Amino acid sequence: SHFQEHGFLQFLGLEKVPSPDRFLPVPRILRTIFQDREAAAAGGIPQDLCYVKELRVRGNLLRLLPDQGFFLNSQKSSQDDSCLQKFLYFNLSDIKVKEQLTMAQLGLELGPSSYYNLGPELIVTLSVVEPGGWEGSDPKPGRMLALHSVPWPQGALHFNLQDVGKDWNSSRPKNLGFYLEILAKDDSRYSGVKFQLEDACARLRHSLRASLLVVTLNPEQCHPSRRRR
Amino acid sequence: AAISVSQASCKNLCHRHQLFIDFRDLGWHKWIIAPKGFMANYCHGDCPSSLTMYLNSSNYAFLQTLMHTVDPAVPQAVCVPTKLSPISMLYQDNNDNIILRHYEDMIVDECGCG
Repeated sequence: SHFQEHGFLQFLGLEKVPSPDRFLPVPRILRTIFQDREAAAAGGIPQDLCYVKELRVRGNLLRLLPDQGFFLNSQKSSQDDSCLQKFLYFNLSDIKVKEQLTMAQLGLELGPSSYYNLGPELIVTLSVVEPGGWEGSDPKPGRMLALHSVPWPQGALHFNLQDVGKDWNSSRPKNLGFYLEILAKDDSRYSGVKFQLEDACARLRHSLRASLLVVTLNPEQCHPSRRRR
Repeated sequence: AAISVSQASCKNLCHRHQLFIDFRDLGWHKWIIAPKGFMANYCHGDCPSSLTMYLNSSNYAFLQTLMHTVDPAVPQAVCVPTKLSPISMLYQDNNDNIILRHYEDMIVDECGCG
């Protein structure tokens, strides 16, 4: 029985039986896609299994990769307006060689939205860290990917990383690193109440969650889409 | 033309039977987030020579049945799935990746002799 199970799991694309310590929360987008597909199957509605209509991309496998990075400069000076700096690290080694990356979206969860938690406006900067640029020394920011100004608190932020997808398909790195910096914009409303700003940043450090949603397409399981006449 | 088959033997003819696969029974509930299980079904029943052409059979099954009547060493057609459909599964792997994936041929929709 165990031998048969192993064979079947390999057929499903799994090396061995997963045994996660605990279930992590499933983001709404994945639940929505799953529920839509389940409803379509129950209703007998034909589905294109190689197109994710909710994300408008081709692909037959969706993965949500957790951030395995770490905070930087925890002993920073209290003079600057930097709220936090974090190295975001994603392990892509589970993506098979056959798979083509069709979408990569970084999600940042800044914490629950609440009227009572209103705080300063934030400047969120995301930069690439070149592969290997985090080995042996603190990661340094490279090419900037995005700069967002967001009112506090914003809930979730999403960054579409199209360039990263193109690079990944050509060079196939086993991991991806990003440099995230969040600044608390200086605001006259907060002058003289620096401790509130520090509280807000401490809360943000506690609640910040990052994840990378990647969609891949296995050409062996998906034929090329028909070209429009 | 009407086929004279008794009600009792009809029950034994090849057709789809309900089978609910509960992932808890397999211990897979520890890594599959959704669904908790699904109606997979299965095929079971006889494929008698006289009825092969009526039981959603493939052309090959029909020929195999004819050959069986000529040479009993050729096995009779058997009851197999003739139409299958996929399911989606949402699960978590050992690296804490959450994965949403389609799996083909997981639900038996129709059965026939093949």
